[in-house]
Amino acid sequence: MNIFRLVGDMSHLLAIIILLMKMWKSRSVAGISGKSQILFAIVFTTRYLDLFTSFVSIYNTSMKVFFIGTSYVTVYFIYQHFKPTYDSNHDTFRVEFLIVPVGGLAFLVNHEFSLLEILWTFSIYLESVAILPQLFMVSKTGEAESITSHYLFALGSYRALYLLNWIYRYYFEGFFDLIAVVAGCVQTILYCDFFYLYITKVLKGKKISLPA
Amino acid sequence: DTGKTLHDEL
Repeated sequence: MNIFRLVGDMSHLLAIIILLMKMWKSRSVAGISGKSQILFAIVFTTRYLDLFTSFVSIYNTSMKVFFIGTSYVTVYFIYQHFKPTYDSNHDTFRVEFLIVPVGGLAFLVNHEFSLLEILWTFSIYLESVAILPQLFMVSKTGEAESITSHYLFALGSYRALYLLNWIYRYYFEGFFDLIAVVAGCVQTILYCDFFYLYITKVLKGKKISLPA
Repeated sequence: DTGKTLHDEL
């Protein structure tokens, strides 16, 4: 465990907590894409099936359980508990355009042709694009609340920090996972436009609002 | 090789 990975994980954890707090305190899921959150629930479920087959550490296991658990709570909040506040009219990204190609790719390009490994690969590929419905929603409504921006920033930073972690692990541990690295780069690139807006607007006290 | 890949990251 190096500092980049630890801070990356903490950033991921923080993103999830920010999102849950935003929903709980405001009693609203306005501005949040339910589709992205469903994709994240699928990502965690398919990736962490190894909870049943291998043990890495108590840290690793508890984080996995937390990520899976909170992803379902989030989906429950959006589609049940705070459903009247869910803005489905603006959450219109067609997720099948992500799931089908990503599923096909995981089947074709993986480390090992086994069920668990294909599902792990699927989750890595899917995670890299899972934020697209959310980014699409922000661009469609042309705005994002500050709290939603903080959530997106923390969530995007996590994979960017993992890129540094992989550089570190390559040099100091000889560890290299091409699938994770390529997907991590794609994931981070997707956030670049948002990172720019976040730094130039949100950090200066303005909320993100895009020209119509 | 046991054919099992261990993923130690989250």
